[in-house]
Amino acid sequence: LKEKHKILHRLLQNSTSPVEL
Amino acid sequence: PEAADLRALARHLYEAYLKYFPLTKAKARAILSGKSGDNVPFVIHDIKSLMEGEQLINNGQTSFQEQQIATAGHGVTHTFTHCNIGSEPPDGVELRFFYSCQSRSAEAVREVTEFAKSIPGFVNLDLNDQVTLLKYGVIEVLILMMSPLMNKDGTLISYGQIFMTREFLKSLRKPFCQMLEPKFDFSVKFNTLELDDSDMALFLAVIILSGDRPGLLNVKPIEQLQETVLHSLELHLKINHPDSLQLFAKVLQKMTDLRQMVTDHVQLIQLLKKTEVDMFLHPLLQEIMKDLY
Repeated sequence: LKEKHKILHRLLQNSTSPVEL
Repeated sequence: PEAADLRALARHLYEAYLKYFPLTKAKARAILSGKSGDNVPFVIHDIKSLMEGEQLINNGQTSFQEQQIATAGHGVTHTFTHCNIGSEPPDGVELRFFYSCQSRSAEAVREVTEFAKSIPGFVNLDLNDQVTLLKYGVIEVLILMMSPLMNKDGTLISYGQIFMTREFLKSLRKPFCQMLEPKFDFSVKFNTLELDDSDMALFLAVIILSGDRPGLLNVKPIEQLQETVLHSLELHLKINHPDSLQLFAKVLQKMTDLRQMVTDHVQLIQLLKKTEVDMFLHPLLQEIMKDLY
């Protein structure tokens, strides 16, 4: 599924602004 | 101790909400009620004021628009940089406005993604399931988040800088005029529940963590996460709205309306793709809507 949703996948993997849990 | 954990979760999600969503309900309601000091929105009520409003936005936010395009990926720069005032005849107004909405929606998807990542446990879910939860949840969240911006007469757009009247939106040609009417009807009813931003943060997390989305690989951990957030929401509503009876149940019932609105919205977009020769759908929104329902 992630192959068909490359931008969404990239947004999920992007570590520029994650909240530290 | 358990209640303390649920309160901590509510606080955590509220903080994440404030971090990722620039226009809160508190700010939006202040603008709509004229209590925001100098922050008076420009009103779009006809074609002339639409042109003026577009100019206002284009003058102030070029770099922001470029940023949105960079976020969106490849192949969209040409189309979106041509959405400027005066570059098209007035009959292209609907499509031009539609492109602006798409740009803002793509940016909002990014905000919702960051918010989802802040839900404790979300990033530990199977990555495919994270994609599925966002694919199916994000439009519901975006529609829900329009409610604080709306009243019966119109809606704030462009981060609260502009108020667009409902009558003007209804005057656009079909099917553009049909796109926001159901959202106004929903919002007017939803706003009577008088949820605040801290309630909204928990409700958004509940929507995102829906274990019945098609194609999920590992439902159990999602349902466990949602159950915790649901407990937190129930407790939070009792404390935050002690006099509002059955508010928790009333809020959850709205999830059915949201799903129906997404189905109708996606159908309208499919119709637009067939009928508008010049229509271009943002790659991120294309990804989300493809094979959705």
